[in-house]
Amino acid sequence: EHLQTQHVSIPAGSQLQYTFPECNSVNHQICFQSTCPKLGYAIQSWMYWLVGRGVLLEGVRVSSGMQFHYVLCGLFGRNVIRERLRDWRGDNGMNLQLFFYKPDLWWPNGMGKQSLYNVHITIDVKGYGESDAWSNLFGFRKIESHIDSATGGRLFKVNGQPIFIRGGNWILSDGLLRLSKKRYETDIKFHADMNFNMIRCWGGGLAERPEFYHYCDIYGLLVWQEFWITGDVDGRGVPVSNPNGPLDHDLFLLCARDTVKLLRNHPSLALWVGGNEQVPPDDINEALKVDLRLHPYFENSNEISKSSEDLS
Amino acid sequence: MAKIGTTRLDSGWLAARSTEVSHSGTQLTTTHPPSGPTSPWLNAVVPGTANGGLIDSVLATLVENKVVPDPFYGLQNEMIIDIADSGREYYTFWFFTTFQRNQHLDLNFRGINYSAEVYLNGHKKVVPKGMFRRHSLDVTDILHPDGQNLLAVLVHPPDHPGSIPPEGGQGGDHEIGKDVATQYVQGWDWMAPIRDRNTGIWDEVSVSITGPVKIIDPHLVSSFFDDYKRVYLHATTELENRSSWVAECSLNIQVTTGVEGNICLV
Repeated sequence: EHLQTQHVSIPAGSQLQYTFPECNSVNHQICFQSTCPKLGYAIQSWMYWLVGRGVLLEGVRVSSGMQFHYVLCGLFGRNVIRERLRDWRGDNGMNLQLFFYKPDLWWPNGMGKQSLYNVHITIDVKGYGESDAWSNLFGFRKIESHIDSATGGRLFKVNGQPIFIRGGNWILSDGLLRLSKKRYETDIKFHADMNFNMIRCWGGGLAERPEFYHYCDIYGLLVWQEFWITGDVDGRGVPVSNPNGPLDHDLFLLCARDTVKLLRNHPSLALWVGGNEQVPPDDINEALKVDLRLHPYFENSNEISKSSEDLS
Repeated sequence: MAKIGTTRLDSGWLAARSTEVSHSGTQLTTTHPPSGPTSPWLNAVVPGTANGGLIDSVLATLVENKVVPDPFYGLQNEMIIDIADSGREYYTFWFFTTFQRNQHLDLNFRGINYSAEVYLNGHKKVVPKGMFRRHSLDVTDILHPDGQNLLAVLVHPPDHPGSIPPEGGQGGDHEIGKDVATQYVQGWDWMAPIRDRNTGIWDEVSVSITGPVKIIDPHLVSSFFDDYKRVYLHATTELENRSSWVAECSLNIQVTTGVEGNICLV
């Protein structure tokens, strides 16, 4: 399994953001690939093929990746390699990660298994011992969607496979908010049994709870989650009211950001939507788009994976 | 030393209408704690009970204690006074409980509708407005050394509960839209209005014990290459050092596959 430990020094009374660094083999692989992509990719593929047939041990592949790196340094000079690597990394510092070879992917209901991994993060403080721990189920999946110019509808892909969305509307579990895990599990399994693969959480209800998302992770229901804007109440109802949404836009964005942090690690979370039958006020909508855009690093990485797909 | 981790406060909660309680929050959590479910105090519906429910809205507690009829049957909702007619005070409620702890401790509310004042052992902390936000209060300094702590929470309804026109309609008079709260509570074509607009501690309450350094909101993202053969997991987290010295830490991440069937990891 994957285990990594990093040393972190945190000044007194302060708060910082920390990203786990990559394992070396990735470093070398990427640099190799970025230095001479066609040769690099061909050799990579060949090695994966050997690993896939059990001829080559994964560890050997990784270390040979590192050997390649040293050979390249010899051929092209360390600075060139370092330069290429820095180019690849970009200045967003987001290029740090744990490496998995052919992990079990998470699939929506009806497309495959909902494979989940336990991610466990702990922090030990020198002179104290274990200070805090956090764990979460995590599913490896890539969800893409775009508006189809021909039909105007939104098309979804999961792990590169197009998916026909069969979904249902969800208001909430109980009108008086008597929420329970048992009821969430029953309701969500029911949707899976009805052969649905998406649940849309209506903007006049709740930002659903981690228990709701947990069972959507388990049963493979993608979730379309709306923020708290509805056409009827926010500018399109009878009488027309609140054309500029809630009074306190900063409070709305604070709640939206905290909700995203609460729910963002669930593999079932597929789409954030501004509201029901209404676009939020411009300042809120723009802020949400900025907050929820794909991090620039992943834009770059799509380029790399695209180039490798082109190559393949 | 108690083990680090999070514990739900899911037992022994009491609730009472604020206009029927003469004591202040400081008195409730020092000299005059309620002794049990005797008037005006009721047993509050709590998380982790048989139905696994979370602490609910005020109305759910009143229904549970049969103070009001269940609004989901017949026209019984018409027999419950609406907040527009009763005023916000009528649905402003105290929630009270006790817990044992004396460590680096955070008191966590995963959802309060709509704002609240928290009293712990006589000390007051204000919980700001907003239904869809978490609150984590560092209460380490105000815990009782003997571990017996008294907690009282005064929960206020949304600022704009609105009123329900005779013809009903989608979202009543739409006033609730001025707040950052769920909007169906003013009634919709498929739903009668909720009389208290779901005021209350509507999601989990817990206490978490940590050492000097706390992990906050890790973010996990995966990226894919080579047709999903080569996959990377990016993990970012916030770390808070609440001690008065530099903390030298080992930060560990472990990823294990979920075990299936009757296989167990040793």
